[in-house]
Amino acid sequence: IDSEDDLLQECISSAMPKKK
Amino acid sequence: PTPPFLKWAESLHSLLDDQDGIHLFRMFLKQEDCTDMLDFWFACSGFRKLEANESNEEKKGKLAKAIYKKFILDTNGIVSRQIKPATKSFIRDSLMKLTIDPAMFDQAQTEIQTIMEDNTYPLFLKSDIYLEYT
Repeated sequence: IDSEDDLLQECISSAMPKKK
Repeated sequence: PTPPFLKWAESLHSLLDDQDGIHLFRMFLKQEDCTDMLDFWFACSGFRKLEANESNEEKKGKLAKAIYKKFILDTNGIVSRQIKPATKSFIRDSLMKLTIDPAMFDQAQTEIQTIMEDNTYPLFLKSDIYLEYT
């Protein structure tokens, strides 16, 4: 089970642009 | 080609569309003690992007609650202090419902974005951190 912090971190990272 | 740091000065979106730009902006926000605004902005974007399939419903609910707890519930937090009370009530009411709306944080994200555009972003472009980088 993901902890809330992991879930939040994953969510924030998913919205970041990928390296160009 | 236009160097990235000149593009960053075009708009907040150009800055947030570049990994190095985000990194530098975060360093500046850290000095100002408001990195939460940036994290919240990206958390809202990530939340909206979550696909609407069955297996995600539970995850979406958990995530919405985590975003609410981290950024909005603490009324002393930088994000919570800047979001309008009506917007906070709207998010709290949405959380109580069984179906989570992918757009439930959109208004709050817009409010935080406007504050960054009017305040921290122009300050960043005049900051030593940015000027030294250029």
